[in-house]
Amino acid sequence: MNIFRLAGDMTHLASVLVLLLKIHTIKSCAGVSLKTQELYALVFACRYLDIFTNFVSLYNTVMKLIFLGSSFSIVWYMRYHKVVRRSYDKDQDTFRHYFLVLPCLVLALLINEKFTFKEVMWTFSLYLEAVAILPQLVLLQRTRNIDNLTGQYVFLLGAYRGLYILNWIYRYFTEPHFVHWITWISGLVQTLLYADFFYYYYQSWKNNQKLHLPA
Amino acid sequence: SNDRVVHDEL
Repeated sequence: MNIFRLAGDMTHLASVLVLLLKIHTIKSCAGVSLKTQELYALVFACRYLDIFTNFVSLYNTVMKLIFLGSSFSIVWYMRYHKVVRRSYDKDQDTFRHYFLVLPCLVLALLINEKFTFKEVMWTFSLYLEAVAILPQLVLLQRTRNIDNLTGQYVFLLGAYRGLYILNWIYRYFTEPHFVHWITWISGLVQTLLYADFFYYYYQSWKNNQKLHLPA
Repeated sequence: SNDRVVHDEL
C-alpha cells in the first residue's frame, strides 16, 4: 500500500468520524443530507458483499467493517434518534434516490468487467459513490450557511477522492498491468463534483471567513 | 489485469 492510498483512506475515515462526532456530541445533523448518507450505506453494502469470502488483509476487513458500521449508524441516528432527527432539514433535502440509483444500476448492468452478481454490484457501488454526494451539495447550496463541521466533512471527502487519484497514478507506474478504467473514470467524475465546493472552501479559508456558497 | 476479482481498494 502506498502513502497516497493510506492518506486517502485516513481522510475518508476522518470525514466519517467528523460527521459522527457532530451527530453524537452536538446531537445535531443540521446541514447533513440523509439522502447522501443513505446512498453511502447502499454503496458500502453493495461493494463489500465479499467481506467474508475474499480476504485481502486485516486492514481491509477492519476498514470495511468501520465504513459499513459508521454509514448505517449515521442513517440510524438521522432517522430514529429522538433528538438528532429533529435537527434534520427534511424540507430542504428533497433529492430523489431513484434519480441516481436507477441510472447507476442500468450502467453497471451494461458496463462492467465481468457479468456476475458480485461484480455488477461492485460496479454499481462505484458508479453510485461517484454521484452520492450530489444531494449533500444541493443541500449545502440551499442552506448556504454551512457550519464548520459540515464544511470539514465535505472537504475531507473531497481530499479522500483527490488522494485516491494520486494513488492510482502511483500504482499505474509501479504495478504491472494496473489499468482499471471503470474505477478511474467514476473516481474522476466523483472528484470533479467537488471542484466547485473546493473553490469556495479555499476562498473562505484564504479570507479567514465562514464558508458561504453563492445562491 | 482483467481477471481481477479481488478488489483490494476500499
